[in-house]
Amino acid sequence: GDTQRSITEFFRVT
Amino acid sequence: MLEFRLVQGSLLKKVMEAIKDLVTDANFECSSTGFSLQAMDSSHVALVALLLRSEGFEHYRCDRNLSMGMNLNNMSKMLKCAGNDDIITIKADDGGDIVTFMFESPSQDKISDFEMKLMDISSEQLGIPESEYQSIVRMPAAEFQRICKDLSSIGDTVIISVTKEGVKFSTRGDIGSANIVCRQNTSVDKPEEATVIEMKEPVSLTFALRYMNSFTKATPLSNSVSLSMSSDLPLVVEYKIADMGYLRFYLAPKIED
Repeated sequence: GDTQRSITEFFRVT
Repeated sequence: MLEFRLVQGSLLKKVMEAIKDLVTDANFECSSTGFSLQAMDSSHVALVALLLRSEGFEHYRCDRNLSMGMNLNNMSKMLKCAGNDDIITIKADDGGDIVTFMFESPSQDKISDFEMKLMDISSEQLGIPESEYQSIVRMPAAEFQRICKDLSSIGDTVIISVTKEGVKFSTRGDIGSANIVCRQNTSVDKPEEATVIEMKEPVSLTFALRYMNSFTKATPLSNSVSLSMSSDLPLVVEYKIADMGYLRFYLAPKIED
Protein backbone atom coordinates (compact mmCIF):
# COMPACT_ATOMS: atom_id res chain seq x y z
CA GLY A 1 0.00 0.00 0.00
CA ASP A 2 0.91 3.68 -0.13
CA THR A 3 1.57 6.06 2.72
CA GLN A 4 0.06 9.50 2.55
CA ARG A 5 2.64 12.17 3.33
CA SER A 6 1.81 15.39 5.13
CA ILE A 7 2.14 18.86 3.61
CA THR A 8 4.04 19.98 6.74
CA GLU A 9 6.90 17.65 5.76
CA PHE A 10 7.55 19.93 2.77
CA PHE A 11 6.63 23.42 3.92
CA ARG A 12 7.90 24.79 7.21
CA VAL A 13 5.86 26.74 9.71
CA THR A 14 6.83 30.41 9.54
CA MET B 1 -11.10 49.85 8.68
CA LEU B 2 -11.33 47.87 5.52
CA GLU B 3 -13.75 48.01 2.63
CA PHE B 4 -13.52 46.01 -0.60
CA ARG B 5 -15.99 46.29 -3.45
CA LEU B 6 -16.03 43.46 -5.95
CA VAL B 7 -18.19 44.06 -9.03
CA GLN B 8 -17.96 40.44 -10.10
CA GLY B 9 -19.32 39.13 -6.80
CA SER B 10 -19.83 35.66 -8.28
CA LEU B 11 -16.05 35.14 -8.10
CA LEU B 12 -16.20 35.17 -4.31
CA LYS B 13 -19.17 32.79 -4.32
CA LYS B 14 -17.22 30.40 -6.57
CA VAL B 15 -14.12 30.59 -4.37
CA MET B 16 -16.17 29.66 -1.30
CA GLU B 17 -17.82 26.71 -3.05
CA ALA B 18 -14.36 25.51 -4.10
CA ILE B 19 -12.78 25.50 -0.63
CA LYS B 20 -15.51 25.15 2.00
CA ASP B 21 -15.50 21.36 2.00
CA LEU B 22 -11.72 21.16 2.30
CA VAL B 23 -11.16 23.78 5.01
CA THR B 24 -13.48 24.47 7.96
CA ASP B 25 -12.08 27.65 9.52
CA ALA B 26 -9.51 30.04 8.11
CA ASN B 27 -7.96 33.46 8.63
CA PHE B 28 -8.44 35.84 5.73
CA GLU B 29 -5.46 38.21 5.62
CA CYS B 30 -6.18 41.70 4.39
CA SER B 31 -3.37 44.05 3.42
CA SER B 32 -2.65 46.72 0.84
CA THR B 33 -1.58 43.91 -1.54
CA GLY B 34 -4.95 42.19 -1.42
CA PHE B 35 -7.19 39.66 0.22
CA SER B 36 -5.54 36.31 0.84
CA LEU B 37 -5.92 33.05 2.66
CA GLN B 38 -3.72 30.10 3.44
CA ALA B 39 -5.15 27.04 5.17
CA MET B 40 -4.58 23.33 5.49
CA ASP B 41 -7.25 20.66 5.51
CA SER B 42 -7.81 18.94 8.86
CA SER B 43 -5.52 16.01 7.93
CA HIS B 44 -2.66 18.34 6.91
CA VAL B 45 -2.40 16.63 3.52
CA ALA B 46 -3.54 19.55 1.37
CA LEU B 47 -3.07 23.30 1.57
CA VAL B 48 -5.19 26.01 -0.03
CA ALA B 49 -3.74 29.38 -1.02
CA LEU B 50 -5.96 32.15 -2.35
CA LEU B 51 -4.89 35.58 -3.56
CA LEU B 52 -7.24 38.31 -4.76
CA ARG B 53 -5.07 41.34 -5.57
CA SER B 54 -6.26 44.77 -4.55
CA GLU B 55 -6.10 46.01 -8.19
CA GLY B 56 -8.84 43.55 -9.10
CA PHE B 57 -11.38 45.29 -6.85
CA GLU B 58 -13.34 48.32 -7.98
CA HIS B 59 -12.69 49.89 -4.59
CA TYR B 60 -10.13 48.61 -2.09
CA ARG B 61 -9.39 50.27 1.22
CA CYS B 62 -7.31 48.60 3.91
CA ASP B 63 -5.92 51.03 6.49
CA ARG B 64 -3.91 48.42 8.35
CA ASN B 65 -3.24 44.70 8.01
CA LEU B 66 -6.12 42.74 9.40
CA SER B 67 -6.63 39.02 9.96
CA MET B 68 -10.25 37.91 9.94
CA GLY B 69 -11.06 34.42 11.24
CA MET B 70 -14.09 32.96 9.54
CA ASN B 71 -15.95 29.69 9.47
CA LEU B 72 -16.09 28.96 5.76
CA ASN B 73 -19.37 27.09 5.93
CA ASN B 74 -21.03 30.10 7.54
CA MET B 75 -19.39 32.48 5.07
CA SER B 76 -20.63 30.30 2.23
CA LYS B 77 -24.18 30.39 3.66
CA MET B 78 -24.07 34.18 3.62
CA LEU B 79 -22.55 34.47 0.14
CA LYS B 80 -25.16 32.07 -1.23
CA CYS B 81 -27.67 34.84 -0.45
CA ALA B 82 -25.96 37.08 -3.03
CA GLY B 83 -27.23 36.91 -6.59
CA ASN B 84 -24.79 35.79 -9.27
CA ASP B 85 -24.77 39.27 -10.82
CA ASP B 86 -24.59 41.12 -7.50
CA ILE B 87 -21.79 43.45 -6.50
CA ILE B 88 -20.32 42.30 -3.17
CA THR B 89 -18.75 44.68 -0.65
CA ILE B 90 -16.87 43.38 2.41
CA LYS B 91 -16.50 45.75 5.36
CA ALA B 92 -14.89 45.43 8.79
CA ASP B 93 -13.62 47.75 11.49
CA ASP B 94 -10.15 47.40 13.00
CA GLY B 95 -10.40 45.31 16.15
CA GLY B 96 -14.07 44.59 15.57
CA ASP B 97 -15.58 41.14 15.85
CA ILE B 98 -17.91 41.22 12.87
CA VAL B 99 -17.59 41.38 9.11
CA THR B 100 -20.34 42.83 6.93
CA PHE B 101 -21.18 41.52 3.48
CA MET B 102 -23.22 43.92 1.38
CA PHE B 103 -24.90 42.72 -1.80
CA GLU B 104 -26.16 45.14 -4.45
CA SER B 105 -28.21 44.01 -7.41
CA PRO B 106 -26.88 45.30 -10.77
CA SER B 107 -29.82 47.71 -11.13
CA GLN B 108 -29.29 48.95 -7.53
CA ASP B 109 -32.90 48.19 -6.63
CA LYS B 110 -32.04 45.64 -3.93
CA ILE B 111 -29.38 46.13 -1.29
CA SER B 112 -28.76 43.56 1.46
CA ASP B 113 -26.52 43.61 4.50
CA PHE B 114 -25.35 40.43 6.20
CA GLU B 115 -23.26 40.55 9.35
CA MET B 116 -21.18 37.58 10.39
CA LYS B 117 -19.34 37.01 13.64
CA LEU B 118 -15.58 36.64 13.33
CA MET B 119 -13.67 33.94 15.19
CA ASP B 120 -10.27 33.65 16.83
CA ILE B 121 -8.44 31.00 14.87
CA SER B 122 -4.94 29.89 15.71
CA SER B 123 -3.50 28.56 12.49
CA GLU B 124 0.02 27.76 11.44
CA GLN B 125 1.26 29.71 8.44
CA LEU B 126 3.53 27.69 6.21
CA GLY B 127 6.30 29.17 4.11
CA ILE B 128 5.91 27.98 0.54
CA PRO B 129 9.27 28.17 -1.22
CA GLU B 130 9.46 29.25 -4.85
CA SER B 131 10.27 26.12 -6.81
CA GLU B 132 11.30 25.24 -10.33
CA TYR B 133 9.06 22.37 -11.32
CA GLN B 134 10.24 19.44 -13.42
CA SER B 135 6.98 19.37 -15.36
CA ILE B 136 4.05 21.75 -15.74
CA VAL B 137 0.87 20.68 -17.52
CA ARG B 138 -1.80 23.18 -18.48
CA MET B 139 -5.10 21.75 -19.67
CA PRO B 140 -8.80 22.61 -19.85
CA ALA B 141 -10.20 22.64 -16.29
CA ALA B 142 -13.32 20.73 -17.34
CA GLU B 143 -11.20 17.97 -18.88
CA PHE B 144 -9.16 17.61 -15.68
CA GLN B 145 -12.37 17.47 -13.64
CA ARG B 146 -13.77 14.75 -15.90
CA ILE B 147 -10.58 12.67 -15.61
CA CYS B 148 -10.52 12.87 -11.79
CA LYS B 149 -14.20 11.94 -11.58
CA ASP B 150 -13.88 9.04 -14.01
CA LEU B 151 -10.79 7.58 -12.34
CA SER B 152 -12.26 7.82 -8.84
CA SER B 153 -15.01 5.40 -9.87
CA ILE B 154 -12.27 2.80 -10.40
CA GLY B 155 -9.54 3.50 -7.85
CA ASP B 156 -8.56 5.62 -4.85
CA THR B 157 -5.23 6.91 -6.07
CA VAL B 158 -3.96 8.36 -9.33
CA ILE B 159 -0.46 8.13 -10.72
CA ILE B 160 0.30 11.20 -12.82
CA SER B 161 3.23 10.67 -15.18
CA VAL B 162 4.63 13.28 -17.53
CA THR B 163 6.81 12.14 -20.44
CA LYS B 164 7.58 13.40 -23.93
CA GLU B 165 4.47 11.53 -25.10
CA GLY B 166 2.13 13.49 -22.85
CA VAL B 167 0.58 13.30 -19.40
CA LYS B 168 -0.79 9.97 -18.21
CA PHE B 169 -3.35 9.55 -15.42
CA SER B 170 -3.52 5.95 -14.16
CA THR B 171 -5.47 4.17 -11.48
CA ARG B 172 -6.12 0.64 -10.31
CA GLY B 173 -8.89 -0.83 -8.19
CA ASP B 174 -10.82 -4.00 -7.37
CA ILE B 175 -12.71 -3.99 -10.68
CA GLY B 176 -9.72 -3.25 -12.91
CA SER B 177 -7.47 -0.43 -14.04
CA ALA B 178 -7.50 2.67 -16.24
CA ASN B 179 -5.02 4.85 -18.10
CA ILE B 180 -5.87 8.19 -19.66
CA VAL B 181 -3.21 9.88 -21.79
CA CYS B 182 -3.53 13.53 -22.82
CA ARG B 183 -1.13 14.70 -25.50
CA GLN B 184 0.01 18.24 -26.06
CA ASN B 185 -2.54 19.95 -28.27
CA THR B 186 -2.06 23.59 -29.10
CA SER B 187 -3.92 23.55 -32.43
CA VAL B 188 -7.22 24.65 -30.94
CA ASP B 189 -9.36 27.72 -31.62
CA LYS B 190 -9.11 29.12 -28.10
CA PRO B 191 -5.95 29.13 -25.94
CA GLU B 192 -7.92 27.90 -22.91
CA GLU B 193 -8.76 24.69 -24.76
CA ALA B 194 -5.10 23.84 -25.27
CA THR B 195 -3.15 21.17 -23.48
CA VAL B 196 0.42 22.36 -23.02
CA ILE B 197 3.15 20.21 -21.51
CA GLU B 198 6.35 21.89 -20.34
CA MET B 199 8.67 19.08 -19.41
CA LYS B 200 12.16 19.69 -18.13
CA GLU B 201 12.39 16.19 -16.71
CA PRO B 202 9.94 13.28 -16.72
CA VAL B 203 8.09 12.93 -13.42
CA SER B 204 5.71 10.40 -11.92
CA LEU B 205 3.84 10.95 -8.66
CA THR B 206 0.97 9.29 -6.78
CA PHE B 207 -1.92 11.21 -5.22
CA ALA B 208 -5.19 10.53 -3.42
CA LEU B 209 -8.09 11.03 -5.84
CA ARG B 210 -10.36 12.16 -3.01
CA TYR B 211 -8.37 15.39 -2.75
CA MET B 212 -8.03 15.87 -6.50
CA ASN B 213 -11.81 15.63 -6.83
CA SER B 214 -12.24 18.19 -4.08
CA PHE B 215 -9.90 20.63 -5.90
CA THR B 216 -11.93 20.36 -9.09
CA LYS B 217 -14.78 22.16 -7.33
CA ALA B 218 -12.81 25.25 -8.41
CA THR B 219 -13.50 24.46 -12.08
CA PRO B 220 -16.12 27.26 -12.47
CA LEU B 221 -13.36 29.80 -11.65
CA SER B 222 -11.23 29.21 -14.71
CA ASN B 223 -11.24 27.62 -18.15
CA SER B 224 -7.84 26.07 -17.64
CA VAL B 225 -5.90 24.50 -14.80
CA SER B 226 -2.19 23.95 -14.35
CA LEU B 227 -0.53 21.02 -12.62
CA SER B 228 3.06 21.65 -11.44
CA MET B 229 5.05 18.61 -10.43
CA SER B 230 8.47 17.69 -9.15
CA SER B 231 9.59 14.50 -7.49
CA ASP B 232 9.49 14.86 -3.75
CA LEU B 233 7.40 18.04 -3.78
CA PRO B 234 3.68 18.57 -3.34
CA LEU B 235 1.62 18.87 -6.53
CA VAL B 236 0.33 22.39 -7.24
CA VAL B 237 -3.09 22.59 -8.86
CA GLU B 238 -3.66 26.20 -9.89
CA TYR B 239 -6.80 27.93 -11.10
CA LYS B 240 -6.14 31.49 -12.22
CA ILE B 241 -8.79 34.02 -11.27
CA ALA B 242 -9.03 36.45 -14.19
CA ASP B 243 -7.32 39.82 -13.54
CA MET B 244 -7.23 39.16 -9.79
CA GLY B 245 -5.01 36.33 -8.68
CA TYR B 246 -5.30 32.63 -8.14
CA LEU B 247 -6.63 29.73 -6.14
CA ARG B 248 -3.90 27.13 -5.58
CA PHE B 249 -4.13 23.72 -3.99
CA TYR B 250 -1.00 21.96 -2.78
CA LEU B 251 -1.23 18.20 -2.30
CA ALA B 252 1.37 16.01 -0.60
CA PRO B 253 2.19 12.87 -2.59
CA LYS B 254 1.73 9.29 -1.46
CA ILE B 255 4.78 7.08 -1.27
CA GLU B 256 5.18 3.34 -1.52
CA ASP B 257 5.81 1.64 1.78
